Amino acid sequence: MTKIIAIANQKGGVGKTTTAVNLGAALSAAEKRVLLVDIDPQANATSSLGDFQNLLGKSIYDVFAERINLEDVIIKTEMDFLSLLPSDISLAAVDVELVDKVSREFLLKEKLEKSKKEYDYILIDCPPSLQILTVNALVAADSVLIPLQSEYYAIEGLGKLLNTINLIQHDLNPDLIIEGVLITMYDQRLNLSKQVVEEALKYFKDKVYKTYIPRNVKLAESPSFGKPIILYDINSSGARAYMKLAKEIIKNG
Amino acid sequence: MTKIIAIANQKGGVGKTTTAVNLGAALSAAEKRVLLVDIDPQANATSSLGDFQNLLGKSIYDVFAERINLEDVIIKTEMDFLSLLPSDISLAAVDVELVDKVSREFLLKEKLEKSKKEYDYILIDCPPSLQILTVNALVAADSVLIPLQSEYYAIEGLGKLLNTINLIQHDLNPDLIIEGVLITMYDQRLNLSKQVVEEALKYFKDKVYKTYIPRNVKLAESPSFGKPIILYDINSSGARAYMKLAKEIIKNG
Ligand SMILES: Nc1ncnc2c1ncn2[C@@H]1O[C@H](COP(=O)(O)OP(=O)(O)OP(=O)(O)O)[C@@H](O)[C@H]1O
Ligand SMILES: Nc1ncnc2c1ncn2[C@@H]1O[C@H](COP(=O)(O)OP(=O)(O)OP(=O)(O)O)[C@@H](O)[C@H]1O
Ligand SMILES: [Mg+2]
Ligand SMILES: [Mg+2]
Repeated sequence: MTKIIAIANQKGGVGKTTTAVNLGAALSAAEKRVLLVDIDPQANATSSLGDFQNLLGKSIYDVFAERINLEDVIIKTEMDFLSLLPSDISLAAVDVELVDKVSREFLLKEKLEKSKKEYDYILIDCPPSLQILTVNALVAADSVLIPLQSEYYAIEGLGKLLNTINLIQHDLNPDLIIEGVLITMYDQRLNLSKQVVEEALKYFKDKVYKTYIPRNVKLAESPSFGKPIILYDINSSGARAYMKLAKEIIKNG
Repeated sequence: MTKIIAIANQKGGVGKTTTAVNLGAALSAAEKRVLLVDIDPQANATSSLGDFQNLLGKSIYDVFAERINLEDVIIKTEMDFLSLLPSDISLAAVDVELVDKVSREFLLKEKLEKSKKEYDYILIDCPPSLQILTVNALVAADSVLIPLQSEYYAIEGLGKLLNTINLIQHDLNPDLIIEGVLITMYDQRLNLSKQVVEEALKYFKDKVYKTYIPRNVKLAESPSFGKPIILYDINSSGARAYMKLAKEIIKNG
C-alpha cells in the first residue's frame, strides 16, 4: 500500500528539502521503493540528487501542462530504489496559470494516480508557501511531515500551517493526517533548541518524532556534490539521524 | 533624500527578516529615521520588535484594502528612530485578491509616496517568493539588498532572482539597482562558507558588502524577546556586525 507524504512548512529554510532528499534516500537504502516529487520551482531537491540541468522540457511543469506523461519524466538516481520527479524554474508560472482552472487543487493527485502503486513511499518536497503548489501536495498526500527548525520563528508559523491543513481536511482531502513533526537543526548545547522542543512537545505530544536531526555541516555540504548524505558521508551524525528516522517511519506504518 | 531598500531573496531562511530588523535598528541607533515595512504574511519582522498581536485590523493588509491610511497603521518601537509598518497573516490573501487589479504592482509604491519623506531609510522585509508581494517591494524600492546564506542552495537561486530584478528594471522600475549582497550566517571554520563567498565575489565583485554577518546564536534568540540584537546583547558578534553594516551602508550613500 503506497504512502504519500507531503513535506511542508511555509517557513523558509527549516529543512524541508534536506528531509525530503535524505529521508527518501534512507528509505530506499532499506529497499523501499521511493519516488521523490519536487514541486518547488527552486528545484533544490532535484539538484541535490545530481546534475540534471539539461532536463530539456521534461519536468513536473510539463506534466501539469499536459505535454508529457508523468512516467516519461521520472528519472533514476544513484540509489537503486530512489526515483525523482524533477522540478524546474518554469514551475513558478503555475500559480498564475492555474488560477481559473477548475479543480486546480487536484492536479498532482490525478497525475500520481496511475503510477503510485509502483512505489512504497512518495515524498513531496514543498516550496516555502501555502499557495497552490503546496495545496496540491496536501490534497495528493495521505499525511504531512512538518519539519520544525529548533528556532524562534518556527513555532510562530505553525498556527497558519495547521489552519491550512484543517481547511484541506475539511474541503479537499478528509483523510489527510499529520504524519509527524520533525525537529531539525537541533543543537543540544543551545537553550533555544531546548525551548522550541519543549513547546513542540506541549503542542504536538506523541506526534513529535523521537528522532531529532542534529545541526551537522555534512548535511549542508552533500547537496553541492549532488549526493544524499548516506552516499556523501555515511558516518556523519546527519546520515545516522535520517536512517534512524526512516526506521521510525517504517515502524509507525 | 529617502532611500527605499527591498530585502529580498526567494530562498527561504537566508536571513532576510534578521537583516531587516537588525539593520533597521542599527541605522536608527545612528539617528537615521527608519521605517521597517513588513510585507511577509508570516509577519516575523513584526513579532521581532515586540508583542503586537492585537493589531485589530491595523496592518499593511488594511492599507492595501483601502480601509485605512498608511500613517494610521505605523507604530513606534522601543528604538526612538525606528517605526514599523506591521504585517499579519491576512496579507496572504493578497496574492489572489490582486490578480485582476490594474497596476497591482504599484500598490506599495503609491501607498508610501506621501509619508516617505519623513524617513531617511525605508527597509522592506520580503517573503520567500517572487510573487506579487515581492514584486511590489521591488517596484517601490530604489535598491535591493540580497542576503546570501553561505550555503549551497544559496547560489542556485540567484539566477532566478537576478532575472526577476532585470524584468522589474525593464518594465516597472528602471531606476532599481542592486544595493549589495550580504553574506549571512558566515562560519569561518567551514569550507562551505568560504566556497560560497568565493562564488559570490566572482559573480558580484564589489557589490558584496565587506561586512559579513557571522552565525551567532544571539541573533536567533533576540526575536523571542521581541528585541533587536542591539537591545538584547550589544556585545554579541551579531550586534557588532549589523552596526558595522549600517556604517558601510551610510558611507556608500
Ligand atoms: N540538520 C542540518 N544541519 C545543518 N544544515 C542543515 C540541516 N538541515 C538543513 N541544513 C541546511 O540549511 C539550509 C536550509 O535547509 P533546506 O534548504 O533543506 O530548507 P527548506 O525548508 O527546504 O528551504 P526552502 O524554504 O527554501 O525550501 C540549507 O542550506 C541546508 O543545507
Ligand atoms: N547570522 C545568524 N546567526 C544565527 N542564526 C541566524 C542568523 N541569521 C538568521 N538566523 C536565524 O536563522 C533563521 C532564518 O532567518 P530569517 O528568519 O531571518 O530568514 P528569512 O530569510 O527571513 O526566512 P523566510 O524565508 O522564512 O522569510 C531564524 O531562526 C533566524 O533567527
Ligand atoms: Mg526547500
Ligand atoms: Mg523572513
